Amino acid sequence: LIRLENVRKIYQTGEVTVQALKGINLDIQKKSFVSFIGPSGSGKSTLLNLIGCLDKPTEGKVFVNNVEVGLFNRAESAAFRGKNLGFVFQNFNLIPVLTVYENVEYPLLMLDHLPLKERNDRVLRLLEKVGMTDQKKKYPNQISGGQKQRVAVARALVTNPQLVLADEPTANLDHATAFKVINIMQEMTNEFGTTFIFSTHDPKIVGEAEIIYTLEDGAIVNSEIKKEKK
Amino acid sequence: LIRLENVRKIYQTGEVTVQALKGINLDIQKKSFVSFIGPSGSGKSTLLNLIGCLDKPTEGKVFVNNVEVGLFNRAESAAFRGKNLGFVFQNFNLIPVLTVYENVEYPLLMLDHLPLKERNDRVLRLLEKVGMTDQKKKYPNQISGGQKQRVAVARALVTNPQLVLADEPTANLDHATAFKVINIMQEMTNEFGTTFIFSTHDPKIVGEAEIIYTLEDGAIVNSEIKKEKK
Ligand SMILES: Nc1ncnc2c1ncn2[C@@H]1O[C@H](COP(=O)(O)OP(=O)(O)OP(=O)(O)O)[C@@H](O)[C@H]1O
Ligand SMILES: Nc1ncnc2c1ncn2[C@@H]1O[C@H](COP(=O)(O)OP(=O)(O)OP(=O)(O)O)[C@@H](O)[C@H]1O
Ligand SMILES: [Mg+2]
Ligand SMILES: [Mg+2]
Repeated sequence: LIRLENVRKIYQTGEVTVQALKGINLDIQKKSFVSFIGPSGSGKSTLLNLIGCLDKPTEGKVFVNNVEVGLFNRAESAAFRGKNLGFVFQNFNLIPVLTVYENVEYPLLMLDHLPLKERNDRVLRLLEKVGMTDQKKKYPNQISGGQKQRVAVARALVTNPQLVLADEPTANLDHATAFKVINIMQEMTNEFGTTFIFSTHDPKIVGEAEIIYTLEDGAIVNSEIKKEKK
Repeated sequence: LIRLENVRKIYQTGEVTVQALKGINLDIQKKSFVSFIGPSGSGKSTLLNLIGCLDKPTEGKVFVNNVEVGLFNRAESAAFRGKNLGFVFQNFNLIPVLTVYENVEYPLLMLDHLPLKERNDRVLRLLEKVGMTDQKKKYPNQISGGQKQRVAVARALVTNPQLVLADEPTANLDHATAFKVINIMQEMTNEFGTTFIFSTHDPKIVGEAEIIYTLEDGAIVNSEIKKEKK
């Protein structure tokens, strides 16, 4: 499903050059629970952004479903993401002028074949699963940090994408709520064959992962295959 | 140092009334490591905002150093915070147009008795402690989530405040970096008698706390005294 060939990412800020990713090679199969771990600043978010077509590599190639996504222009990237991906951002990125309900509904508006009733059902069902039903009319600045994170998770899942990229999706959640979120994701993998790629510091998520890649200073220094795929 | 008497906080949003805090009574001594834990949405950030003079209670009184901070106007709150408090926000709240260095330096500019050399030493020392020296010329949108969090921590500590309120200060940090941050805080408590109040889901912080309050649905449902104060 995902292939990275010799991917490098370099940021230039003034006189400082940051090698955020140094020659990454990866092959990720469908229907897997993959986790990237590593120290703060090691390149996890950068890697997820490249896989998620939010950014392009400085060198090397990124393939999703055998499509080289680094060749897209901005409109093509946006269309590809809308159809195929769900993304949980490290800083949530909720739209301030939309309510919780509208934030979760938003990606569905981009898919024009979905009737209103079906859209409404999906949004409500996901809000229920993340425990945010009572808060659906509030705005992002009226909910707690962990509540924003749960809305971000719901939004990433609502289009039932084949690939979900989740950047520290449980960082602001207590134990019980974090497991609720992990369970929703496992259900989706079992029911729809969704592939989940996490960047995380949370040992609870790492514990559920089938494959764990360790990033350090922009390079993959370890990979561990943990479970048999069911 | 801190006293809360029958504190309530009610948010009104349209027709919905949220009782974020329901009659909190608290007494926190100096030089302690206090941790608030509880499910997402239970009121931790709200409580920290009240103690940190960023918000006022709907009912009840909040005393810091025997000063009733709920009576301040906005200018008085800002002045009081600048002299007495350090705050690590759940969403970091870094100033986008200032560099990492300038963000950490900022609270010192409000204290006008500090010579430039001393200011520079303090900023650099704290950046070193949180491992952000090499990044000091970057802007907030050029650093990772955990790096932003570390800058927010450094900024909260730079004025050597007698009270630090930290809202999930390790949520975005890996194990090793989180312990670095916890150690800096323990050093400050031992060296300067700083009081630390955390809102957190991180068992590492809870493990270091002397007193643990559990919040649930806006009320304190448990308090546990763990260690002897050294
Ligand atoms: N400005 C606001 N308007 C309306 N409701 C609010 C507002 N701010 C917070 N709330 C509500 O008050 C409750 C407590 O929020 P708070 O941010 O204190 O929770 P928390 O314990 O910090 O949660 P988390 O662990 O998710 O950060 C939540 O139900 C939240 O939705
Ligand atoms: N826009 C940018 N310009 C310059 N440097 C950047 C930019 N974005 C990220 N970096 C740098 O690239 C490196 C990797 O960043 P990245 O956000 O991928 O780390 P991370 O592993 O997600 O960290 P964390 O666990 O703290 O979220 C960091 O050193 C960061 O400072
Ligand atoms: Mg990151
Ligand atoms: Mg909070």
